[in-house]
Amino acid sequence: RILNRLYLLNEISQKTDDVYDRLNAYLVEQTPEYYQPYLDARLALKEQQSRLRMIENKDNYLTIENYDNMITSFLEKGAIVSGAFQEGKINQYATHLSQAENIAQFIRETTLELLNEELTR
Amino acid sequence: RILNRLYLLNEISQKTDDVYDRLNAYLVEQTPEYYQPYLDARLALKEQQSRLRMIENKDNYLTIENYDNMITSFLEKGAIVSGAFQEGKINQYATHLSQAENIAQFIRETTLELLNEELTR
Amino acid sequence: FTKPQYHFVLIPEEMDNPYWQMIEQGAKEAATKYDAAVEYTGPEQTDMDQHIKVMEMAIASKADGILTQGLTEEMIPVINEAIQQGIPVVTLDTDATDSRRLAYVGTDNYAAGFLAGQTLAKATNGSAKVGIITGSLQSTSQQERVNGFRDAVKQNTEIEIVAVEPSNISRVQAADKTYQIFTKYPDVTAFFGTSALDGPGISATVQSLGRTKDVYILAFDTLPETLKLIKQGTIDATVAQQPYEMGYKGLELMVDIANGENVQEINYLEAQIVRSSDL
Amino acid sequence: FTKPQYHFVLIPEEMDNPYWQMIEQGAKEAATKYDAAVEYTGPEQTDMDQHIKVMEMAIASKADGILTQGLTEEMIPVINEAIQQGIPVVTLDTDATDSRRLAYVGTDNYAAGFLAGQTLAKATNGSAKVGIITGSLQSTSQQERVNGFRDAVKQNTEIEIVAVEPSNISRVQAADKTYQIFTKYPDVTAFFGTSALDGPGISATVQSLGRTKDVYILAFDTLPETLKLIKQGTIDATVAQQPYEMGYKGLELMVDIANGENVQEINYLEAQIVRSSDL
Ligand SMILES: O[C@@H]1[C@@H](O)[C@H](O)OC[C@H]1O
Ligand SMILES: O[C@@H]1[C@@H](O)[C@H](O)OC[C@H]1O
Repeated sequence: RILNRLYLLNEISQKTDDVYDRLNAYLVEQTPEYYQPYLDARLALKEQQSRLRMIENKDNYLTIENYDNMITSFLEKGAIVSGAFQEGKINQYATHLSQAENIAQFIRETTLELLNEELTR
Repeated sequence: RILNRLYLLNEISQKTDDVYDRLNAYLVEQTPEYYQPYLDARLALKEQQSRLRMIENKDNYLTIENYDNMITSFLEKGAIVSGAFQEGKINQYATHLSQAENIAQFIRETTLELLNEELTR
Repeated sequence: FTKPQYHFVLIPEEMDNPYWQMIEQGAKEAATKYDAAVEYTGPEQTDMDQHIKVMEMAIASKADGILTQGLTEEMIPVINEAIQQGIPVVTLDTDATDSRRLAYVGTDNYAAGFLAGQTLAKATNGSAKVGIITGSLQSTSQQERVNGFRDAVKQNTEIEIVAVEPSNISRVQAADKTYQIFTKYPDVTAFFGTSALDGPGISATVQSLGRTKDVYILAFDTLPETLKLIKQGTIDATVAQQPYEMGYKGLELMVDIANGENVQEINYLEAQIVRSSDL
Repeated sequence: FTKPQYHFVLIPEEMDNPYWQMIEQGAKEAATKYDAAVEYTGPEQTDMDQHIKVMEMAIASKADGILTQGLTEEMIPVINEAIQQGIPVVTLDTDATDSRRLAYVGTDNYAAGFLAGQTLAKATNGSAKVGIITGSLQSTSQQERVNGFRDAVKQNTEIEIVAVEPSNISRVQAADKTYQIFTKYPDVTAFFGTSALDGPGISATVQSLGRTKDVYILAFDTLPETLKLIKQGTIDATVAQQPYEMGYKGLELMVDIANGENVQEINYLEAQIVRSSDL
């Protein structure tokens, strides 16, 4: 039903922000206490990502494919950030963090696009 | 009911884009044939604006107030654009058109914020 | 439903521009033939920052290939980023020769400008004051057209290019800049518009000033409105490109690339002059 | 529910910065008292483009008043635009003296920097190699603090400022820049941090290098973590501002302005030195 689809889209947007915020917190605080919540947030986002098939249809499948791949790209970028950070490569992690932030913004915009599509069918 | 509130928010975002697109079309085509659809789109947006009370509550009233005023600012800007254009003040209308576009983007972002708020209550 | 094998993205300079919609049409028809999907997405009006952002979105979306206008050198880093991430890039209409794009399909823009210069020199018996309206002073293809035109007319000592003004590929701005040229050079006798909507913009001003009879207008492309203005005699001639074929062939090349095949790097589509006698 | 009489907007340099959250707290408590609502909104991390965008949103939202950091000259046009549209602006923490803002509430930043310089000179018996970590090289308030400090120490021929490095008001970057200064000037004997998180960042590096005993650290502000480090003896002293009062008084002034009253333009809140003996 439509409300479930809307909630899923909203959850993905929220979980994306959550991953980004926890990654930032880990970078600032630099302690294992902040790393685990970041890993948990990633897992939560992946769970929502795996449910995308429930809203795919013949009209939005290209956008859903983009969305799915953006989430994967975002998670890949986050892994690069935390890896570069743990190796002390400060110059690299800042660049990839900025890219992760861009992709999070793309995810937000695509969420709105998909919400619009749901609400106007 | 929640779906009605979501549809209203979505309508406002869509109508805002509609007003902007029709204003642009009028500026490009420069004929009365394109001015009337622009005026019609403005009216349609105002009708949706007047229904904002249905989604206002004690938690979102500040955001609703901002949203309401952004729509008014957007419509005011559009009127300045078409006025400057009709008077041949090309330099002015381009500046105000750019500002109208900015406000339309603010309206989209606030729409998403309100949609998020609805979906997470 | 079944999904197509490939998911490509086509990014125009300007989504609403009728010229780019012809490219879209060609690409989408090829897509149907080759079991691919091609999204048409980009700036609604020409905007470099938006263009780069849409490229970045296509990269983050892991598109199977990107067809894009090459526009200016600012595009090079993001084209190279796509290639770096394993996403093939084919340029259409405007090349980015210093990038890692795999192929280009479109007009040889310098040659087309040269042809335009030859055409105008002949039509004006080698004597004219020329105003040029160009889509963008930064766009590589627009620069090449102006350069080709200059080189073709430079041997005619009686042909003077009095101004080169940008239109932002917009009809309204083309009309405004034409008006400004008339204001500054009332004795201008010819105009050359180097992007698709320049001709219609030029002709709107020439008509409103009652100068149709004594001003020669050479446009670009074969938009329906341009062809109509040629039949009427308002525009004298146009440089015809092949946008539908750009889209079609560009998509074919992309499918070949996605299938692992080598492709020819430069794929010119010939431009030619069209006059009312051709219609 | 009933709506408050006024709807103001408070835009910090950085929403997540604990110093700015103290300003928020003061403003919100004053708002409760004066039947106003104040939104706290802005960049999550310091970002000029975002700051200006949030100002533009507040203008488009027709806020009853805007309280904002003045940050740099780039803010002047958008502050003036708010005033032009009848929206009063009061600056907090950092003034924008060349704008049309109506009032400023905050520290006299030059004087605070001067006081810091005097303090460090005295604590080091007039002999030190000093590294300065500053929030931003562009922020007006940060520049004034460094200038005040310079002026206070310049009569001490044995005090040398060996470096001034920006931290982007971030603890992580303050720590990194401190490390870089140690690398380049291993004989540095003192650090001065001019924004709230610089002191904690400096002390993290000084501690990790085992230099706590022989390096004097003068911080800024009284964040709980800074006070804790002072009690431990890691940080020697700090320049205490009054952020809660900035927020509270700023909101009071804004209510007066919204009620049509004149207000005093410059409203300094005194800064003073805090050491472990004060705790
Ligand atoms: O690059 C394009 C050009 O080839 C055409 O002539 O006009 C429109 C432009 O966008
Ligand atoms: O401007 C602020 C400054 O006053 C404080 O010291 O540190 C944080 C800054 O944002």
